[in-house]
Amino acid sequence: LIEVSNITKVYRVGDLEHWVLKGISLSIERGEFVVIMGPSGSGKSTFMNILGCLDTPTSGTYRLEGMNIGGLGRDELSEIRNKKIGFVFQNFNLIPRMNALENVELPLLYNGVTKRNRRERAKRALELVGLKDRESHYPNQLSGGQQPRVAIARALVNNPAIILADEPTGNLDTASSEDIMALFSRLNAGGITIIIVTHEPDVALYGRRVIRFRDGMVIADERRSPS
Amino acid sequence: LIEVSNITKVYRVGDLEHWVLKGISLSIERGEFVVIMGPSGSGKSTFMNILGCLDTPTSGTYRLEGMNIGGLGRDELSEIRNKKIGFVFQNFNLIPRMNALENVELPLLYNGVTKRNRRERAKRALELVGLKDRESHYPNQLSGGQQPRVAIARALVNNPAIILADEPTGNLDTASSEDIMALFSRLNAGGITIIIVTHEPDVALYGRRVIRFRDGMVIADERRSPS
Ligand SMILES: Nc1ncnc2c1ncn2[C@@H]1O[C@H](COP(=O)(O)OP(=O)(O)OP(=O)(O)O)[C@@H](O)[C@H]1O
Ligand SMILES: Nc1ncnc2c1ncn2[C@@H]1O[C@H](COP(=O)(O)OP(=O)(O)OP(=O)(O)O)[C@@H](O)[C@H]1O
Ligand SMILES: [Mg+2]
Ligand SMILES: [Mg+2]
Repeated sequence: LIEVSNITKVYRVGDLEHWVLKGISLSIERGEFVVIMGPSGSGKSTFMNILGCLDTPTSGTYRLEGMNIGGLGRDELSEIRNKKIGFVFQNFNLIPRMNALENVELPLLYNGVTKRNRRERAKRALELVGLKDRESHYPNQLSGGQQPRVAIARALVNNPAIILADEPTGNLDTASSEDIMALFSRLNAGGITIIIVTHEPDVALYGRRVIRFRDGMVIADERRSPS
Repeated sequence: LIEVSNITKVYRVGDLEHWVLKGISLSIERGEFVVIMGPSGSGKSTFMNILGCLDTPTSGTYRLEGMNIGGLGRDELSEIRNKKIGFVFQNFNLIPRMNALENVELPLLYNGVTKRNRRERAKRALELVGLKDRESHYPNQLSGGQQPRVAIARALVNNPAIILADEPTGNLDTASSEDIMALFSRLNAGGITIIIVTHEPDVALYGRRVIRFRDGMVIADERRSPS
């Protein structure tokens, strides 16, 4: 499903060159439940943005379902992002002028879903993450643990083939955290490929494979035997 | 130092009235290390914003160092915020157009510190949180675990009497998290009053008093015997 080969990412800040990804090569099969861990600044979000077709590597190739992503134009990338991938950003990226329901409906606009259907599906997604009674709240009227859940609902609403979640539970209390991870487990049991970045060992337990980053490189890649 | 009496906060969304704080009464002495916990949406950030003089209650009184905050004008509030309180926001509130160093210098501008002194103190604060080599990075060039640390550095740079930190470690890996909590412990040992909202039991262990919120009320308030 996902195949990356020698992915690098270099930033220039002032006259300093900073190699954030130093050559990542790995593949992820359909249906996997992968957890990515590693210290702050080790390149996890940068890698996720490349997987999510939101950023391009400095060098290396990324194949998604066999297609070389580097060769695609803007419209094709946009189509892939909206149809195949649900992304939960580390900072949620909610649109301030839309309420929770409208934020969750957003991916459905790209797919020509009728207005009534959008409303229904967005409501159901919000219900799945425990925010049924917060539909009309705007992001600044939501708590720090409610905003990520709106972002999670938005990532699910399109039934994407792949969910990329960057620290989805960082701001959640234990109960909400367990609910969200159980939800991801159910989605994975239904065939959705899940890739989650987390700092929390409890969250990592839900995955069947743990990839560890350090200083822009993968230093460990272990599959867990089913428990 | 801090005395709140029957603090309420009510929001209206549409024609629904939502009591986010239902009558909070408690006092916090100088030099305490207080941890606030509770489920998502239970009112913790709302309470912290009132303590930090960033928001006003719907009813009830808040005395800070004996002064009734409700009676103060905008300039007086602004002065108190900048001189006495260091605030780490749940969403960091970094200024996108300023780099890390400039963001950290900001509170010092209010205090008439010379430009050279500001630079020195901001550099030292960034060093304390492990971000010495990220000074010239802008917020969107920082990782999810680096941004909160800039916010923490900014909250410390003025040597405030009180530090209010809303989920300061939510996005930090274990190592950074321990460094930050050790830093808060040292500051507390030096006399600074610390009030931290957290979801993490490990972080709560650093406090000597745990106040638990639920549905806008305090349901527990326990002092820990020194271990
Ligand atoms: N401006 C607002 N208008 C309407 N409702 C609001 C507003 N701000 C917050 N709320 C609501 O108040 C409740 C409490 O919010 P608050 O941010 O204090 O929770 P919290 O305890 O900090 O939660 P978390 O742990 O998720 O950060 C939430 O249910 C939220 O939806
Ligand atoms: N646009 C950019 N320009 C310059 N440097 C950047 C940029 N984006 C990220 N960086 C740097 O790249 C490094 C890796 O960032 P990244 O966000 O991938 O880390 P991370 O592993 O997700 O960390 P965290 O766990 O803190 O979220 C960081 O040191 C950061 O400062
Ligand atoms: Mg990150
Ligand atoms: Mg909060």
